[in-house]
Amino acid sequence: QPRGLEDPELLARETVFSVSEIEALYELFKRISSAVIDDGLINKEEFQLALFKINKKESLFVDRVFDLFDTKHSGILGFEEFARALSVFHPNALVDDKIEFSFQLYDLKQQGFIERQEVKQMVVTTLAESGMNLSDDVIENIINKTFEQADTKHDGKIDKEEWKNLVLRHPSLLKNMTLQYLKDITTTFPSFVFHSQVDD
Amino acid sequence: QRNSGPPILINAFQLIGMSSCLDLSGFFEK
Repeated sequence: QPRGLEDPELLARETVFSVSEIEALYELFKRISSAVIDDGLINKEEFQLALFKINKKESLFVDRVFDLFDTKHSGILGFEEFARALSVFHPNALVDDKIEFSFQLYDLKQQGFIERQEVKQMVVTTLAESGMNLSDDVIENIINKTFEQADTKHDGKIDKEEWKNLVLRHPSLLKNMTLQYLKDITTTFPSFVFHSQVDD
Repeated sequence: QRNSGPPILINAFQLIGMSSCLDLSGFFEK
């Protein structure tokens, strides 16, 4: 059952968003969750349309990111899950939270480490989705160099500690974990003031 | 003499980041 915006103050305490930002984020949530079925929840199709702009039926990353948002494993997103996950993408979110989320994202099989075969699968998917054509030799070369940088324990996989060390040395690897415009949420959705549940 | 080609400058995760990027920018356009 859709429950809407129940406790904006609690969500504001537990995320990087202020109460006003939570209420403005709810305006965005209503827009996304009514795109296909107006039920106050975001299904995978609405998620894909809003956050990835791709119409393909299946996408490795849409599925993986959706699963990470869907912490209650219900196959559908409520506002609380949406707000908590997007909080990690806020410019003010803790770097450690971004590192953790990105590790989970790339640990496709959820084994606690990123293995070479997963990296290759993600590279091949990315190249296919962006229409780039690289030979298998070049792809293998890119992956070899990446593991030379990341796999400091030389066991053929990247664990969380190695991932953390890699992204701290190469912060640009976390670029996709920050959405700068989330800072503008209240000015983009000013109508939240008409539905506000809290006093100034 | 063997030509090993240009050095690889891109990390696999930089590449993957292109596909795994969320994009809500359309909702924020003024």
